[in-house]
Amino acid sequence: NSRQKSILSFFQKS
Amino acid sequence: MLELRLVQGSLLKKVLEAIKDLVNDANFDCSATGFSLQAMDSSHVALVALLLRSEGFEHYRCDRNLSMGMNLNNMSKMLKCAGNDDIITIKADDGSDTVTFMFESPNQDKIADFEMKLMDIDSEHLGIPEAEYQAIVRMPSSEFARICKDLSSIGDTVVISVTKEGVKFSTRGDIGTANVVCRQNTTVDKPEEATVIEMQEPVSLTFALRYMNSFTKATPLSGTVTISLSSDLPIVVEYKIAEMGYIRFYLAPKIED
Repeated sequence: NSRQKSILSFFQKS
Repeated sequence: MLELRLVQGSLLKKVLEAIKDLVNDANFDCSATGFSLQAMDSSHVALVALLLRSEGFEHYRCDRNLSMGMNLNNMSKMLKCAGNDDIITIKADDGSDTVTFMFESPNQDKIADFEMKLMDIDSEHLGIPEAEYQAIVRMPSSEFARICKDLSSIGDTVVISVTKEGVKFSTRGDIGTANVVCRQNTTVDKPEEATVIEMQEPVSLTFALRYMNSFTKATPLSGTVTISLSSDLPIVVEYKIAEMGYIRFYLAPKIED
């Protein structure tokens, strides 16, 4: 089973 | 006041075709640097960053930084009305809630203007840190598109692995498995036909093919695509837009639980 990561867990709001 | 004249109007048409299925609404930001956009897909898995530098426009007037919220499907409908050889000018007045796209035929015998309503979009701008990637692969964009399309008929995800041997694209599904290996190949007639692999260390990551296939809609913009991979970062799939800038797609990996 694989889980899709969110882009928000890599890039922060600026 | 904003007035941007793009002689190669087909570029803007292609940009919209590349992103309209990934992102519904987005703010186009206009500054002295250029015409840019950053937007996520609705499920926050992918991010697109577009830059068309001001120097690439024949005429570029942007009196103050302006952010214009547009529905990309509607924008695409309007740009489809421009001929492939048309010059496209984007115009907006300060404080206006509309943007005008003007299309001029190459011999100036037909001029059309389409006015589109702007929208307020609450979008958060993300900071994308500079990163060193473990592997960078440059290959013909058509080849990458072909691989993504082929693999998506077998499985839903692709494992992209870079080793000394080359870059491997693998998938598995109910009917079986598939592996495509591309080796470095620089002995080609044209530079854009080369496959170049710069590897600092081996890397292997899993991604949803649905998004990869969506990114390949940018293929008409560039003969080559550059894929950057690091084990703890989203993949970057970049299409350079000649003389003007780039369109970059970032996709978060899938991880094993």
